[in-house]
Amino acid sequence: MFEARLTQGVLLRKLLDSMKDLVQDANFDCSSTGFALQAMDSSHVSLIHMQLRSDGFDHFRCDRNLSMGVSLNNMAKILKCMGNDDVLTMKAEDQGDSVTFMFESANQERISDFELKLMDIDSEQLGIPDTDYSATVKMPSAEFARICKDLSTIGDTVLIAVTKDGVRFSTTGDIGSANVTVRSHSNVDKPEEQVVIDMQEPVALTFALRYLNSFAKATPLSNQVMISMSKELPVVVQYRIEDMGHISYYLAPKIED
Amino acid sequence: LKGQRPISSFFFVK
Repeated sequence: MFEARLTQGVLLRKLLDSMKDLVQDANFDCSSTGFALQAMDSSHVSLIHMQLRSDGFDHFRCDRNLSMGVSLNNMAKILKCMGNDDVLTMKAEDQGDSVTFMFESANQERISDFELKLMDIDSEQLGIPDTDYSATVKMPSAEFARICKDLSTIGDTVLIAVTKDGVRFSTTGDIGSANVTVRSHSNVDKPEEQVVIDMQEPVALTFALRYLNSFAKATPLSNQVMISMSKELPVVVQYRIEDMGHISYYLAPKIED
Repeated sequence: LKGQRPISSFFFVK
């Protein structure tokens, strides 16, 4: 038996909205540790890893490990039927072929349940090695989303270069070129607006903007985004979900010709 | 995808 109750049900809807454009079908892995998903996008260029810890839920019960295969698009459609302030409860039997989403309005006057059929999905779990990154940038997630969107009007790829002076996002295209530089700054009153650059050595890598724009769909989940880079390694774009976990996206850099 | 290694090649299969 799996049962998980989330007062802020809207959180799961935001999570689905931040994954469904990249991944069609995936397994949610339920265990006593929590509720997790790891999946590659259809072109196998990027990897999503999201994890919600069991202690972040108001109630969490998972008698035995369970892998729930779902169409993310269909699950997102169901979660769209949830009110913004609803409490969400997910339930699934150990050997069942469906998962139930129950939505309770804050005043308890409306209770609805939606059942989603599960699918068998073959997926290999990848091990992600711990890495000491050359540079890690923490910045407002909305600023990162804006930069990726703005640069997409000019080019298809972005060069992200971290130096001690700041982080520069550059692109070129048929109509011209663009650069946005963000400098580190702290703001005691508004920590969500600060930019923190932790650099061991300068690093510059090129990425497809299409993917970064998909990752930025996670912006509503967190005020800040953390971008970690090392030479010739995938970038990690991580959104921390307060008191619960994170969603992290891995994207391989473009190879120079 | 052109100019890009598959992401799985950076990780190991569990």
